[in-house]
Amino acid sequence: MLEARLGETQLLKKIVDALKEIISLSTLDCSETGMQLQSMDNSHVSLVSLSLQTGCFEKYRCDRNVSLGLDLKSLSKVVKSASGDDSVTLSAADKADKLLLSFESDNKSRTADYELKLLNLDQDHLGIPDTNYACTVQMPSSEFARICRDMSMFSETVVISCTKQGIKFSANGDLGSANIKLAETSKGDITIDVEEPITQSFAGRYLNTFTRATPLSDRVKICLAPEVPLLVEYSIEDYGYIRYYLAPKVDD
Amino acid sequence: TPIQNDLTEYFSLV
Repeated sequence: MLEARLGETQLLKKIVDALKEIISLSTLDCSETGMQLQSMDNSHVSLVSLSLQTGCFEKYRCDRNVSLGLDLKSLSKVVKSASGDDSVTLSAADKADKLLLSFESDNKSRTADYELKLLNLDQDHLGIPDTNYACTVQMPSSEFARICRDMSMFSETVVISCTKQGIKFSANGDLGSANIKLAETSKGDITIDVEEPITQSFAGRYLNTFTRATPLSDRVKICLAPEVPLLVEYSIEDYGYIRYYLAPKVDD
Repeated sequence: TPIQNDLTEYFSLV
């Protein structure tokens, strides 16, 4: 059986918020090492991968691997009903058809138990090869969210160029054009590692959706390489991550 | 205008 307790429901709320705009149904695979989830969006343009190692949890027990087919909209409704500082325990039997969520208030005076019906999902899993990225940029996640929002006012396509001098985001549309450049800073809040300069185009709508994960981490890592999808990674409390992959736009 | 590539062009099914 599975029993996993998070000290604060706030973390689960943030994770669900980071997933539900991209995917509506997904399987959460639980094993003794933690929880994993991987899904593509309906149009097969982006993929989200979530990993939570046991260190994310106050208590974690999973005797046998269990796959939980989740409707994220339903999970979101349940999680919204709890207070952020409640603790939450997820539990499921070995061949479960439901997930139990038990919320407990700080002073233990209020408990709330929910049963969520599980779905039998037949999901494709993709193998993501290890990639030696040409450019790796780390910046404050709020800065990345702001740039993605500002770019999307100008065009649905955002061009990202990365050189040793910095990373540049550009958008060209009916309104005009926008260019935002960031250089590496000495205090280390922006780091730019470039093996080889790169310029690629991406759909701004997806980049914007990825920034729903901003509350999970102060920092975001952006990795680019020729001919491979963009990787946008938010770490989760030292023991996990949410990674978004986005296929580039290519010239016709 | 650039066209959107499909992610499955890059990652294989396992």
